Amino acid sequence: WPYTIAIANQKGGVGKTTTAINLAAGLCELGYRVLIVDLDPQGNSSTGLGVSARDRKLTSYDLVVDGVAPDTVIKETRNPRLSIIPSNADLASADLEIMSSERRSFLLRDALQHPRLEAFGFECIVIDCPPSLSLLTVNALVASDSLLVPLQCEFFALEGLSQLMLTVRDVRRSANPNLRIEGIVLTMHDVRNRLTALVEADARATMGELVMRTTIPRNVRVSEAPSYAMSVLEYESTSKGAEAYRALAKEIAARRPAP
Amino acid sequence: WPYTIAIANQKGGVGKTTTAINLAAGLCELGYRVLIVDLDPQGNSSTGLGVSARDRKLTSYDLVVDGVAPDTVIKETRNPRLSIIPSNADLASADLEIMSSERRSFLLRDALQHPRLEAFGFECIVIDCPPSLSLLTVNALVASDSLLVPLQCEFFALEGLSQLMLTVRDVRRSANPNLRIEGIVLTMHDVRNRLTALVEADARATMGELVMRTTIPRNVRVSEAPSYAMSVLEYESTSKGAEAYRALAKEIAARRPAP
Ligand SMILES: Nc1ncnc2c1ncn2[C@@H]1O[C@H](COP(=O)(O)OP(=O)(O)OP(=O)(O)O)[C@@H](O)[C@H]1O
Ligand SMILES: Nc1ncnc2c1ncn2[C@@H]1O[C@H](COP(=O)(O)OP(=O)(O)OP(=O)(O)O)[C@@H](O)[C@H]1O
Ligand SMILES: [Mg+2]
Ligand SMILES: [Mg+2]
Repeated sequence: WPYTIAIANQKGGVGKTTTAINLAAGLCELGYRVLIVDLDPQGNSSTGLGVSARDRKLTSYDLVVDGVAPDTVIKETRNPRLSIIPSNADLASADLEIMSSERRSFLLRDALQHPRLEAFGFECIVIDCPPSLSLLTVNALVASDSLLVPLQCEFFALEGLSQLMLTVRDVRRSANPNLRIEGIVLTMHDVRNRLTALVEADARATMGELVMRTTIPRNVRVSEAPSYAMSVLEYESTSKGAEAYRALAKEIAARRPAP
Repeated sequence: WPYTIAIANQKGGVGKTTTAINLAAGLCELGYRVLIVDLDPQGNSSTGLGVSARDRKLTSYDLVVDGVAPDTVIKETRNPRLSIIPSNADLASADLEIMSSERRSFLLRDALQHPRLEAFGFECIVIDCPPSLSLLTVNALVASDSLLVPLQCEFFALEGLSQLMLTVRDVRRSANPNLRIEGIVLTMHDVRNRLTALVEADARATMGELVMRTTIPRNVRVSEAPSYAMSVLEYESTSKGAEAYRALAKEIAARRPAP
């Protein structure tokens, strides 16, 4: 069973997709074979890794809603160790369509436990979640070993955290008692912006050890990379953003057995 | 019937809440009496205008789901011309709860047409939407005269626009034939970032006149203001952010009769 990490936060634009793509690339550099699951109807992870619209005939929608075997929806990326299950707008109706199913919270977990996934030899799965505490996000939490929460260093950032933690508690009680918090990673960290210091101090005071040591600086190379269908590690390897995501991958990998 | 504008874009973190608060403040400066409806379970507009948790016993959830009269949920802000219907996490379950209702897309519109709203004399209503094309966002589009789309000057920005326009077309056909596009407002516009120029050129090429003349610059005062429960117009009146939102209010007001 590959180590599965959900990247979730219902606050929009905090760096979920950016973290999914670049953490996955960092884990690949360390030798892991990684699968990204794009669970956001916007399909930003899929676009950021260069999956064309043509290659999204079968997506995470078909996996979760129709129960197709995972090997039929997995796409390669430019990175030989990194694969993706892409998404598109079809996924927007998934919540409604699975609402009445008995196993509505377990559909993604069941799909990722399909025997045909084993042949790919993934050691890690990273799930990019949409900006809501919807049934899709619950599916990701039920399917995951841990949750990584990107927290933007801005005023509205801390507001939604308690709600997310309540959802985690509910998922632990009802479906996935082993779900851990991998941590909270501060994103778009900008020492020139006084809000960054406030949010960081607040987060470390209230969440303590849960806040990752690695912080991700605001770095224009990070936002440019997806327009070239690359991770920032590939696009500008010596940039501050690339170095930060490498450090994040190392910090998380240090807690796991080597690939 | 007050002129009603929905601020929507399913992409997260593009400046919906920031635009709702600061456009409303700009319209108040021009003499309009304005009501903000916070339709996002995160409640960022409510927090950004200083509505405490205590004051959110009755919220937009009660208005939409339970059909309480609007005058019981309206709260004052520091700005005498600006009021708000706040929200909190209760709203997260609204989509499921109204799903089976006959009038599920019209609930907000019905609520805002309640006769007891007339006594407040609002000339304009601004609706802050969550980052999804959910039933709540559809309710906002059905209740509105027009849609204002904040578009962040970043790579992923243009990707979701076609989906949003499809939703607008569906709402026009099924529930609100008069829904117009007020425009697309470029946010976090930063001339130092080469993506800004790309996104702006792309947006003006594909949407033409729909792109507002006013662009909103990335400006740290804008992100600091909500931590003081103020609009940026109040917090730092001569900042670039405040001037831009004043210009946006003027550009929109010029299309309307004077207050
Ligand atoms: N460290 C960073 N430095 C600069 N820009 C960044 C950084 N991280 C993310 N961004 C940019 O900020 C925007 C939001 O990031 P991203 O799309 O990853 O957030 P998200 O949480 O996935 O958004 P959504 O809620 O819509 O899914 C993107 O345009 C991205 O390129
Ligand atoms: N012009 C600007 N300059 C600097 N920062 C900005 C600007 N506009 C918005 N921000 C900041 O960017 C972040 C995202 O903005 P905001 O919360 O308004 O977006 P949103 O679209 O409402 O997000 P969500 O999708 O979560 O509802 C906030 O921290 C906000 O303070
Ligand atoms: Mg995303
Ligand atoms: Mg918002």
